Amino acid sequence: MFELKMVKGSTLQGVLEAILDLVNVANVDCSSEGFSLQALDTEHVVFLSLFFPSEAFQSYRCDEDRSMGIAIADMVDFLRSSNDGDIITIKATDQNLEDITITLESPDKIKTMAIDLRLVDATSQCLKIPDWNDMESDYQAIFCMPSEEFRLNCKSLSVIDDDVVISVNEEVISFSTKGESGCVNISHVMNKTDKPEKASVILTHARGPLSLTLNWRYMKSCAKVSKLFDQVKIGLSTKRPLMVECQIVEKGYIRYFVAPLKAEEGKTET
Amino acid sequence: GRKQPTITNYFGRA
Repeated sequence: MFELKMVKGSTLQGVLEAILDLVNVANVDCSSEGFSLQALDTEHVVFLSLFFPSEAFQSYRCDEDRSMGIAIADMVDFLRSSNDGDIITIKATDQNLEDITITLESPDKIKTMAIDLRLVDATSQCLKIPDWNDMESDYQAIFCMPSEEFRLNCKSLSVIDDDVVISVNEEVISFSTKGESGCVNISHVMNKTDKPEKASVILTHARGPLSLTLNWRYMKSCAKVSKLFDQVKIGLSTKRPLMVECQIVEKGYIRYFVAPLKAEEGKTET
Repeated sequence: GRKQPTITNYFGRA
């Protein structure tokens, strides 16, 4: 049996809403540790990998590992009809491998709504991605920034053009774009003090200057998810896609991987 | 025009 319980207002619904910008269905793998979800956008440019640990929920039970294709669009539609404070239960039994049941219960237990959602085939969403610990060393630069700053950057950059250059060296991280109507250049000086301020950008490591050019259209879902968290971690590499991560409690994460248009080592945009 | 690389250039199918 698989069962999780949470109070509406938790991060899950917000995350699912943002995933809808990428896909309508996603594959969910459940284990006793928590559940993971993979989603690949229709253009195959963005890949999302998330892990919600069991600790993120009020209660969580998974007796046996199972994989389920979920119609995220239908699930979100149902969750939208609930009120804040409702208790959400998602349940799958060993007797019925074709459906999951989602129940919404008002805090005073007066009203209950339930839906049986038919499982779908979402195996096309699955990619084989290496463990982050094995991949991390391929990232020449990793830094953290307040997600509000990241979101504001996403907003101001999208005004001008789709192509955005992210450049990083040991001193500065910059986001820039230029188009017919002008240009935007945002730079953040890295905070290197022992006591970083809350609003600062903190460099985890950088091995020389590096710049990535991305089509910012593909960052829409990522910018939406970052709103739900305090911090985002961004990884740049010439061998790997751009990585943007938000941390869910201690062990969980949402990681976006976005294929860049261009990756250059040894130079930064001025 | 410019070709947008896909994520499958980086990660293979499971």
